[in-house]
Amino acid sequence: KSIYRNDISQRTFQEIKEEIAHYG
Amino acid sequence: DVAKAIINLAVYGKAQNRSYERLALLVDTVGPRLSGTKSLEKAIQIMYQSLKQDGLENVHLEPVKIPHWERGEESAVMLEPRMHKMAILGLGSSIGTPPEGITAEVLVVTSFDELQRRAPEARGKIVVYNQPYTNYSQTVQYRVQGAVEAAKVGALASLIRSVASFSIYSPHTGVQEYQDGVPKIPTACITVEDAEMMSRMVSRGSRIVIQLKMGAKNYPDVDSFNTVAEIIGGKYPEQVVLVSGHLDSWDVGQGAMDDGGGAFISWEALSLIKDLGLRPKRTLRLVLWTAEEQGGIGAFQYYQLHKANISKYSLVMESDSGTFLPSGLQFTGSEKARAIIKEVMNLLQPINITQVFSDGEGTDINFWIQAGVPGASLLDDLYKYFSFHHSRGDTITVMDPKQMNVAAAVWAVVSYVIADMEEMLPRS
Repeated sequence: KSIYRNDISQRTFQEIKEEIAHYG
Repeated sequence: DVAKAIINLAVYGKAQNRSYERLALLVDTVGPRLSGTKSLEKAIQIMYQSLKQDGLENVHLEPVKIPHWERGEESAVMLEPRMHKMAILGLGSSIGTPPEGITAEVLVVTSFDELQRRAPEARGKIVVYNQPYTNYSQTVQYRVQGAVEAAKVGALASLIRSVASFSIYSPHTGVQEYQDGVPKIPTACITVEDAEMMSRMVSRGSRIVIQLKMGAKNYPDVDSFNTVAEIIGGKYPEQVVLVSGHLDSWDVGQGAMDDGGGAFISWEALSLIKDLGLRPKRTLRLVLWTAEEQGGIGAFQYYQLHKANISKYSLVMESDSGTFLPSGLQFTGSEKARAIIKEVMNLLQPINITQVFSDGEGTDINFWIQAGVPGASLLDDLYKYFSFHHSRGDTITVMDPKQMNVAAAVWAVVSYVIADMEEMLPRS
């Protein structure tokens, strides 16, 4: 079904949370 | 502070009520926008000009073919046990009656099961379905399949209780389907009140006769367009967050709520981001679908055309269930993606809309979601929505500018942040 290839995140969830927090 | 800036501009700032005013202008100017009609194409041309004037990028129309059905004149009169002119709305794709109409005795049932049990009684009759309203997705089956099930047992026509959570003698319309090999019979919705009245009448032993006249006609497919506008991504322009609503409506009311609200908060999301001088890393793509009401016809052709790039779609969003005060975002995707969306929704704390629910969906974006792309939609006041849905009451009077401001803020924050994050939403 999905042909999304690079589904491997380079970062931890904590880093993603911090990235999102920057928008607030 | 991007989220606060978007919220302030949309809810308290200079952009307040802009989506409402824009919508009011369109629906007052064009009116309802039924698939296949000139009004829909006029609306598409107006949107094309408006999106360009708004300074959005890559504004273009993508050609598709869509169904063309017209209602014509229609009436239903109860002749027995007393004269009673009934409000009806024929269903999309229904055939018409002969010019003299169909006059026949009525069989009232409350379910498909009861129809099966009483099949021998249905031959040569008009079947009236008085099915109770449970929720839209379950109850709509009676509108969509009522004619076929009635025709299978020899009925001449079907009249279906409007699929509505609330009624003030307001019939609702919508699309219905025929089935190969099953005779096509005319089919229309009646009001909740008349369906219940007839159910009471037959329970007292009354015989009911109705004369039904419908001038409905199906025509060959016509040309139409999906309308597209973008804010092109600054770093990963080939990657996309799609934000959408549909421009077509039924031919009753103004189609302000379904789906003018969804289409115009989606436009507003791009306008807010542009007004703030923001350019996300990925492309933010607005699509205003055509012929959604006939089953996502325009959207299916868009999917066929663009699915080769499916790996580039980080999120697909459609608002098509109201833009009253949203209670949160519906989301479909992996647990990892859901966790990220929850973090994004926390940015909306200032307007206290932070909840993430299951079942992100939309007729026009489901093709992508079923192929694995994360999908989102707004969860709204569905009781209010289905009171007006597909009825003459769907006008700008139903809409509330302040609620649209809040809905637009939610839509803009989510679409912008997902479009601007360093990585796409995970799918595993």
